[in-house]
Amino acid sequence: MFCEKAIELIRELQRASDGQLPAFNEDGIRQVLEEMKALYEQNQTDVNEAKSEGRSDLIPTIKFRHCCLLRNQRCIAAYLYDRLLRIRSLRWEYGSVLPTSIRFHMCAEELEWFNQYKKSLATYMRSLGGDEGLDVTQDMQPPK
Amino acid sequence: ANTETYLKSVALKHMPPNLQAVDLGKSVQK
Amino acid sequence: TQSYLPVPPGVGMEENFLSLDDILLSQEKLPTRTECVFPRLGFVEKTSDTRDIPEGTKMEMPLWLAKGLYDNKRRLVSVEQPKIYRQGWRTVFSADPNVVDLHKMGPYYYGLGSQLLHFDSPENPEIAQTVLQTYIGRFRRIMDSSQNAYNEDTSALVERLDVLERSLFRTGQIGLNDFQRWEKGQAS
Repeated sequence: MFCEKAIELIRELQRASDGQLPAFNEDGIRQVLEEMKALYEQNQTDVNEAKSEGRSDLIPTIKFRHCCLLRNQRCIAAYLYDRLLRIRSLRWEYGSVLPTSIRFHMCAEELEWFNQYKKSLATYMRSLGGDEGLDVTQDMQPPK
Repeated sequence: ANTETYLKSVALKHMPPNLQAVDLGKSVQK
Repeated sequence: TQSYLPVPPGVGMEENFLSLDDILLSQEKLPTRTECVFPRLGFVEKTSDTRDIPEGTKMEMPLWLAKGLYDNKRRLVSVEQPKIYRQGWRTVFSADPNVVDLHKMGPYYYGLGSQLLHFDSPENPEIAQTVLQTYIGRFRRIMDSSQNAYNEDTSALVERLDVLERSLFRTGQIGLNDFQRWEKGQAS
């Protein structure tokens, strides 16, 4: 059945409780992208045949494959986006230098995203509290 | 912008042409 | 971590595109019937002569696919209600909603029940009403148990709850634990 690999990616994240970051599943992403390529090419063939030979009976199949393409796209986007939310939370839990063990679980693009996020946050914090700025990542609990 | 760049470089640019955009407004709770 | 804020699920009949919970909910299977031939998709019967899914094939189809293919005007698939939403079970729920093991019968009883309303059926108003009244009928016990179970094994309390109810229970527990920490002067 189509989209099985895609839902596995989602289940993998759901199993990682409380915002932990599992290793980036590059192989899983690659497999989903390959399935999308195959589905798209099959649909292109059928669309051309439907147009040129009047095969309107192919429309249900084309729609079926399109649903699968959308599903794969959604799963990949949600997988990657949820990982960014976990990575973002790491800045607030660990500070700007992440433990090596966590960095190993991130792909190069995620490390880059994290660096950009740190810069955005730093720029924002510098803009607060007059000349000195304000580190809003400190004092997360109220004073006694 | 940071998030869009990330999604594009990791996945979206490898998808079929009509599926290379995701509206990040969809990440906002409805 | 407290700073991890996942995209929450949609409310009612809505789904949030990037919500992991909604994606998993939409993986739930529904009993369906194909109302036309689906050429060149024949993976259902490997031994058949054609590679088509014939018209009239009954299959368990994931919700996301059923929603994508469902169209009032151009019938590609028809969707049946799972047993738990039919008249027989609706009578059980109206008698006493607390007796049902919604984890076993679900685990997405409310979510799937809400999504079923996307498919036209004369029973939809009754399904909607049953789902709502079931939630109302079970809410009090979930709230009470989540507020009274402090620092103990809660597995027996949650084992018969559906996914939404477990989330509710968790929220109650977080509130209880936060309050206890504050009372003990551990919240600063």
